Amino acid sequence: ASKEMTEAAVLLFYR
Amino acid sequence: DSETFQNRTRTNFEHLERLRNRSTYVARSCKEIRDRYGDEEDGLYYLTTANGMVYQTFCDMTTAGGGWTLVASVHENSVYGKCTVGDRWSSQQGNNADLPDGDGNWSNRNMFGTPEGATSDDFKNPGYYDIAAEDMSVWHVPNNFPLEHWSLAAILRYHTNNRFLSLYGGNLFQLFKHYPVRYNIGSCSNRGPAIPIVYDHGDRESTRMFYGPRSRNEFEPGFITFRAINNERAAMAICSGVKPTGCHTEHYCIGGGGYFDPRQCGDFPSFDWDRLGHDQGWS
Repeated sequence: ASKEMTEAAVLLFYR
Repeated sequence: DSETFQNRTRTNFEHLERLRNRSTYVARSCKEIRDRYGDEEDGLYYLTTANGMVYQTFCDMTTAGGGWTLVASVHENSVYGKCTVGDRWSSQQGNNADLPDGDGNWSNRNMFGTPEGATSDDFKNPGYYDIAAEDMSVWHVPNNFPLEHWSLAAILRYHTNNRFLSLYGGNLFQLFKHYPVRYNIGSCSNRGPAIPIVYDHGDRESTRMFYGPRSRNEFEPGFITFRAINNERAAMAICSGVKPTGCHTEHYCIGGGGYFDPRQCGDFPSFDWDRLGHDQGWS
C-alpha cells in the first residue's frame, strides 16, 4: 500500500 | 443596568451548567452531549459507561450533523514488525496458529492509549463496547498529528449513514462476536458485511490509489467491510474504504487474528509485500 496509508493512523468513531 | 446584569447572570449560569454537565459525566456518547446540551465544539469531553466508569475522548461535533465519538485508533508503529510489540489489533505474541485470536482486542473490554495520542499509538476506550451506535465514521490521519489538526490533516474521511450497526448489536464489540476475527474461522467466502460509505474527504478514486496496483484489481471502493478472510484463512477486522472482490485481503485490510500464513502477521498485515511507497505489485 502507499506510504501515505501505512503512515496514517485509522481513527474509528461511533454515532 | 438590571437587564444587562440579568443577561450576564443568565449567560454565566448557562456556562456553569455546561461545565457542570461536562464534569458530572452524565453522557454516554458525544451524540448525547450534542443532543442534550447542545455542545457543538470539536474536542475532548468526559463520558461515562453504564457501570459509571468515567473516561475522556474526542468528539467530532461537525461532520454530517456531528455527535461522533472516537472509540479507537489503529496505528502502525512498524510495518516491518510482524505481530510484535505495538500490534495490539492483531497479536503482540508472535505469528502463532495456536493463538488464533491473537490479542483479541476486537472482541474484549481491554483498553489502551489516550485520545491525544491516538495518532501516535493504538487507542481503545470503553466506548468501543459501551456505546449503542448506529453508524461509523473513519478518519485516516497522518501519524503524530495533534488533535486540533486531525480533521484538516486527514488523507481520507468518510462515514456510513444506513444505521447498519443497529443490526449487529450497536458497536464493533458486538459485531465481531457475530464475525470473530480469528484464524481459521472460515474461508474467503465467509466475509462479514460490506457497508456503503459517504465521503467527507476524498473519493472512490483517491481511495483506490492509496492501495497497491494489484490490490486495486480486487476491491471495489466506496465501502467499509468487516471480518475479511484471505486465501490462507487469516482473518482481518476492517477493510477501510473498500469491499474485497478477491481473497488477497492481507494487502489492504487492517487488524486481524494471531496467525497469517506465512509471514504477514500485523495490524497492517501485508501492506509492505512489495516494499513500501513504490506503487508496485501489492504495495
